[in-house]
Amino acid sequence: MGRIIAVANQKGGVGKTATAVNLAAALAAAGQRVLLVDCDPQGNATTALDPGRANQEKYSNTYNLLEQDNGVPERLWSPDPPHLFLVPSTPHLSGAEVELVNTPAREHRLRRVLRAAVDRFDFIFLDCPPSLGLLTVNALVAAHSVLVPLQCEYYALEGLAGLLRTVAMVREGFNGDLELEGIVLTMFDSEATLSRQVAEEARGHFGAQVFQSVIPRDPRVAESPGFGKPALWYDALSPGAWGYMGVAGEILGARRRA
Amino acid sequence: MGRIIAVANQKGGVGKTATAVNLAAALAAAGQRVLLVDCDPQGNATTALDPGRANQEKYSNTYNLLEQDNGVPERLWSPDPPHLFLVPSTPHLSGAEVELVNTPAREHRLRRVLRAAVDRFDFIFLDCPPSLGLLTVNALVAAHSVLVPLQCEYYALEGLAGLLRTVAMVREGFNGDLELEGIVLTMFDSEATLSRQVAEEARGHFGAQVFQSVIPRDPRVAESPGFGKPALWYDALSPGAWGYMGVAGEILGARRRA
Ligand SMILES: Nc1ncnc2c1ncn2[C@@H]1O[C@H](COP(=O)(O)OP(=O)(O)OP(=O)(O)O)[C@@H](O)[C@H]1O
Ligand SMILES: Nc1ncnc2c1ncn2[C@@H]1O[C@H](COP(=O)(O)OP(=O)(O)OP(=O)(O)O)[C@@H](O)[C@H]1O
Ligand SMILES: [Mg+2]
Ligand SMILES: [Mg+2]
Repeated sequence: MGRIIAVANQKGGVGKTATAVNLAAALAAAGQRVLLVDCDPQGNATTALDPGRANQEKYSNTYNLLEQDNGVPERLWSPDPPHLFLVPSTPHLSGAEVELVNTPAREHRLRRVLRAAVDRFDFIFLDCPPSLGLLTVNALVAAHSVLVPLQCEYYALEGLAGLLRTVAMVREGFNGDLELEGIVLTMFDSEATLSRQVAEEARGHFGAQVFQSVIPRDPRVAESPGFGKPALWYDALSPGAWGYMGVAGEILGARRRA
Repeated sequence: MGRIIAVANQKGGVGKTATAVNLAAALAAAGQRVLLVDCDPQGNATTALDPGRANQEKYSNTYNLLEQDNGVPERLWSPDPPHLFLVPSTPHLSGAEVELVNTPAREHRLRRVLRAAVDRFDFIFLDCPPSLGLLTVNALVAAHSVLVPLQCEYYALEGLAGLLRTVAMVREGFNGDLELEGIVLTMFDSEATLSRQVAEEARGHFGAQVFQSVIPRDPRVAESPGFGKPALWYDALSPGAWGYMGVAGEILGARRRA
């Protein structure tokens, strides 16, 4: 049975999309069947794999999943890496936040659709927007676990307590088995004192919940979305891509032990 | 009469808070009376100036301004730099997004309060969250102009069209004289091809609307919030702080010509 992992952090620009895209690609490279659902109206995960957004109209998108309840379609778009499938986002999705407010069981809509499709994939990743609104809550209610990218900078640690409170609230109210998949340190710069301090503090607080593999700051990770490819396919020598291969290995290892 | 400037961009982590805090501090250093209103429930501008959040309970906060309509109080907290005043944010503010949905003239609440206080300040800066929800719309309706930090990376340029559409919508529906104060290039790395490409493209599209002064990527800007000070007060030799002094000069110059 596939595992649904929400990639979330309400702090902006910490590497949620970079993590969702590159981790999904690393697991696909390892032969896993992976679905990536873009739950952010900005649609950065969509443009990272489909820069011209040529496919967003031909296939059903995240807004369709939430509004129409008709399940993950059989025909899905697959970008370059084999075994990787994408449900794209459209700007229309920002309307869902308001439209869902008065809908019954509004927090469960994504869960109903994705839990019905779990057996078709090994992993389903949900890229969340930088907020704790209805789209992120839908993703947390649908997920088996939440993966938290933590940028190695001052504000990032600040916001973590708020995020973990929201995760606990969702676990109590809507999704009793929601686990923490782990915390991934992103944009780590080994020469910067601040990076080392934040990494030390995170490992001090969260211990083994922080992945061993660290994602270094790597220009190739920032450049690759412009070419519509995950970093691994853009430049196989990318240290950032190797960091994500490491995290993929740790996730697979943890599942083997489970 | 004071000028109200919203610092907005729905893309996360592009330097909105760094820009609001350091630009407000640069103008205060130039002798201007400046109010900074933290409109983001994350409260990063608040912790950047008051790391222990010691003052957030003693003074009225942004949630009070929105919910109780009783104006900008006489007694305001002032952090280290003289002439700089802060209306702090609290996590409570995230509730305002939902609470305001069914309130009459919900988009105008901040405008009513701030327009009544304009004569007490030369500038009022509004730090916005990474979304286009009610808090950001309230800030855009209250403002005379919007200042857009643009990180010199791929996704940042992508999101700009969406933001400018929202600004146009606010101008048509709620705030006819909303101008674009300008676009500030942030975290510019002169050695990175991507940085140079994004900067060239931004200047190509937006011409003189892009400030001449560019904010370089500078570790001191990222470290200074941990010490509760703007970069200029943390390290007077900070290139990032000088970049913000440059932007402050350009804003003052434009007002003299106006
Ligand atoms: N390891 C890395 N090295 C260098 N740049 C990176 C790295 N990871 C992400 N980036 C870049 O940093 C910026 C922020 O990353 P990203 O957009 O993935 O964050 P996010 O949390 O998804 O942002 P948002 O809050 O807007 O959804 C992007 O320009 C991205 O390309
Ligand atoms: N010029 C700079 N040089 C180096 N680091 C910077 C610079 N400007 C901002 N930063 C750092 O980059 C990160 C993102 O900046 P900041 O938090 O100001 O962005 P934001 O747009 O306000 O984010 P959010 O979308 O979460 O509100 C922070 O850790 C900040 O300290
Ligand atoms: Mg993202
Ligand atoms: Mg901010």
